[in-house]
Amino acid sequence: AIDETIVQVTDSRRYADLLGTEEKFKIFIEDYSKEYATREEYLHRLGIFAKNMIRAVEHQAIDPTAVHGVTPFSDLSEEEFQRLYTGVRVRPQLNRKVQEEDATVEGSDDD
Amino acid sequence: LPESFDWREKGAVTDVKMQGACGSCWAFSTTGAVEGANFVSTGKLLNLSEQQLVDCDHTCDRKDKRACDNGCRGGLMSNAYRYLIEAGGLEDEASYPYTGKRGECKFDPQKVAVQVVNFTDIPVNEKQIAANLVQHGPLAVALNAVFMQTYIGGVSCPLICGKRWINHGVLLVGYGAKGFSILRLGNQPYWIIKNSWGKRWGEHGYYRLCRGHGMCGINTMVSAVVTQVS
Repeated sequence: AIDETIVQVTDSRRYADLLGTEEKFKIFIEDYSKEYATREEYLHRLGIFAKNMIRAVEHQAIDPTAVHGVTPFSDLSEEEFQRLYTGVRVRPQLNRKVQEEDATVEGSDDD
Repeated sequence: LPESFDWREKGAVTDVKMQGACGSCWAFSTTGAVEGANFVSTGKLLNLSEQQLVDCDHTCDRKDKRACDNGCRGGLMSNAYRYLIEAGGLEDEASYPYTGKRGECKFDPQKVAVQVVNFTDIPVNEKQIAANLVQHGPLAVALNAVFMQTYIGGVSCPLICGKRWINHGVLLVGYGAKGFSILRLGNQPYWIIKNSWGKRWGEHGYYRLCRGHGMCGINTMVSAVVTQVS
């Protein structure tokens, strides 16, 4: 029976259900000894995990010679992953340098 | 230049390390380059301290005073070299072990294991990068890590990977001549990259990336370092 007074407003469960991901998530938790303090945190991480499975499929399509899938970072959002596991502070002049290089490449593409 | 080259086979690369949930990749990239340069000049491989950089290095870029080394919140390898030249050197891992958190600076100049005397930026040309790699040892590089979150193995050769959004410091340790790429219709040369996310990530902690296309900005922030020979 569906309780019409309670409406699902987040999409995390939908993603999880679409892919049948919860079993994979449980294996991921076991493999990487992950612990989540509350049920809410578990569901939140499950939602992120499901989205990352979709990202892995997208990455696999764009990058077919590599293998993409579940990694130790599959329960992190892209923003969390960048904040916690990367950390190079790019100089503004570097971005300009790359932009100039891009322009040169495009300009020389005569034939 | 040799067709393929790998500093790991020559004993110039320490075991894969784990930065943990701390944006200290810049420190690992720096120590990797210093470890390699020290090996090239002395023949000895030392395991050097990232924690010293995380705790003690607050150096800012000369042109952009906002780009400062800031422990787990990020930094730049070129800033770290300047810090090491000014501080007098780098302790080894055993005397200043990694904790994964920024703490009080406990650098002891008496315990310096390696001194840095100079460093240089390498041009964006990937043949020049290969030549410098062979000559100077493993090189500190930075790249756009967007594909690395889901990477498990193989040669990564994405059709699109932004060169402008460089956010991760790693270590270039070698290159190979032939890694098969469907998209590029044949065997493609690749870089061998040491990461700092532990051995359970990627190919036992390593990443292989297409060579010759400036892939993910790999050619834009490359540096080599020279250490003191006593």
